[in-house]
Amino acid sequence: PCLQRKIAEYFISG
Amino acid sequence: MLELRLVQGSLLKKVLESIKDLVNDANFDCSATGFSLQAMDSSHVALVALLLRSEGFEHYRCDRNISMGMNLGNMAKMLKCAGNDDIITLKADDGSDTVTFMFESPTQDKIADFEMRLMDIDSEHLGIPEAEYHAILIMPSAEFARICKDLSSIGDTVVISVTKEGVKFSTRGDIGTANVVCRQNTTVDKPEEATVIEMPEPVSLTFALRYLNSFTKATPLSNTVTISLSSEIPVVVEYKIAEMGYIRFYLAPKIEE
Repeated sequence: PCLQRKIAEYFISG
Repeated sequence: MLELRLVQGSLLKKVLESIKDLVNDANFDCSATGFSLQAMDSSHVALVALLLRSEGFEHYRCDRNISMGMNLGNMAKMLKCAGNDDIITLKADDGSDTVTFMFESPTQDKIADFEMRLMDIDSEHLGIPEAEYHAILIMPSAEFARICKDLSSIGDTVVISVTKEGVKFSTRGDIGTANVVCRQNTTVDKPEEATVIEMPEPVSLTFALRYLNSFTKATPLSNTVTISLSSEIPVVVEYKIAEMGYIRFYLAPKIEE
């Protein structure tokens, strides 16, 4: 099984 | 006061058709640079970034930076009422809670205006860091759309693997497996038919086909698509919008647990 990452884990908020 | 006149109105129609199913509501930002949007899908797995540069508009007036919240489904409904050859003008007065889309037929014998209510959208703006990609794949957009569609009838995820030999799209599902290999091919009659793999460092990443299929709704915007891959970071699927800018889709990878 693969875990779907969220986009905000890679990009900087703000 | 905002007034943006786009002679090739069909571009805006195509942009909306390509993102309306991925993103429900979004803020369109208007500045001296251009008309732009950044938004995530509702599950925060994909992000879309659109830029239509001010130089691409026949008339571009934006007195101050403004952000206009719109429901993309409603905006798409309004733009569907514009003819493919129509000139589209967006207008908004300072402090107004509406935007007006004006559609002019090429012969000026029909002029329509549609007013839409704006929304307050509390959206998170993400900074996208500069990344060096291990592999950049440029291929006909229709070919990429075909591969995503075909593979999604077999499985839910695709493994995109780049080697010096080419790029392989693989999936597996209950009924079996599928692999599509595209080799670099620059000996074609037209440059837009070429498949080019730049900086082919070996890279292999897994993505949900549902999102890639959604991105391919932007296929009518460009004959080619550029897919940038690097280990363990989101893929970028970019459709250039002739003379004006781009629409970029970012998709977070799936990682083995």
